[in-house]
Amino acid sequence: AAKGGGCPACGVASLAPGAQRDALLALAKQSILAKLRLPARPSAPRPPARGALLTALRRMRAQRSDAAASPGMMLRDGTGLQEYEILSFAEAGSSTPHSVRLHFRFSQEVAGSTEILQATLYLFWAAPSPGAQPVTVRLLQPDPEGPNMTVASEIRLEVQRSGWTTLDIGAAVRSLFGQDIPRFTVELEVPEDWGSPLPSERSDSHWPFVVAQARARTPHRVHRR
Amino acid sequence: GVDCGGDSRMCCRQEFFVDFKEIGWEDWIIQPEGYHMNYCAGLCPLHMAGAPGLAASFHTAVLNRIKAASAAAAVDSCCVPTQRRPLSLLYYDRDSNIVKTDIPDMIVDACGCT
Repeated sequence: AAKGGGCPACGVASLAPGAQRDALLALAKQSILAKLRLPARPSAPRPPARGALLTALRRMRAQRSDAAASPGMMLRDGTGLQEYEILSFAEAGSSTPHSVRLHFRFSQEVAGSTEILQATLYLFWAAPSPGAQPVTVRLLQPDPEGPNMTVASEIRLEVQRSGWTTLDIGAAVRSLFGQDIPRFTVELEVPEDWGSPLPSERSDSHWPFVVAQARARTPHRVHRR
Repeated sequence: GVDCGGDSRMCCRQEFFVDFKEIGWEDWIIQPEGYHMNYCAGLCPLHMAGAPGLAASFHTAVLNRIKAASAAAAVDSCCVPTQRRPLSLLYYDRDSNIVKTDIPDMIVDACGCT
């Protein structure tokens, strides 16, 4: 260990080779976790189903090439600040014959140190019958004062046929990132005769997901005169 | 920059690769398979201080000339990274979301004397 707070690698050179390697591996772990603002490595993750992941990556690539083609594409100014792209799959919540709730959760480490640039919700409709069908999508956030949830926004859609729909939820997620528990719920309400608006299994490649772009917050610069 | 090798004692870049499988992190770090945690090591005697083309701003170069001129103030300069690049990571966070980020200045590509 470096004496007197010197550079972390300073004391390594004087160690025996085996101990030196261990010290460097420990230093690498500490350095990566510190830069990811993680207190420790995450416990064993629950990876998404392969089909759902491949579909999500394809949709993201399609969205990115569409954005690149559109003249109004938001060019990311080269601020040099660390940027994040987050892919979050829904967790199924409570449901009724014609509505379902989906939970999305973001990690404290990212939510607490970044600002949201963009967030998009991807939903797949398996419309059973032709013709326009009214669907309501509500964004619910935990109420800081109690166990209930508050409606952050409500969007009514006319779904003409089966397929993917994307919704810009940047504003709702931005407000959410300022809260203690960065998570929100999407409630889907469909006509009575539609049945559940969700694919039957989470392993289905049409499982809903959110893609968010975030950037490290600019460190507060104190200007002294 | 110079890569360390053999019995070189002068300022150079020491390569050091951390294999995520070796440290048991391959389950939560999806890409890459490891991290090149290279570091700078070696001596920076006075005559190498501020040699042109190394990490020296004009101020540092002038300071080194002053040091070189007055032996009494002779102090070694330091062997530091002169060129670094980001580490791109794709990993699962604590809620099993998939996160992609580029951590700036994590990989040392070259070293030199201040």
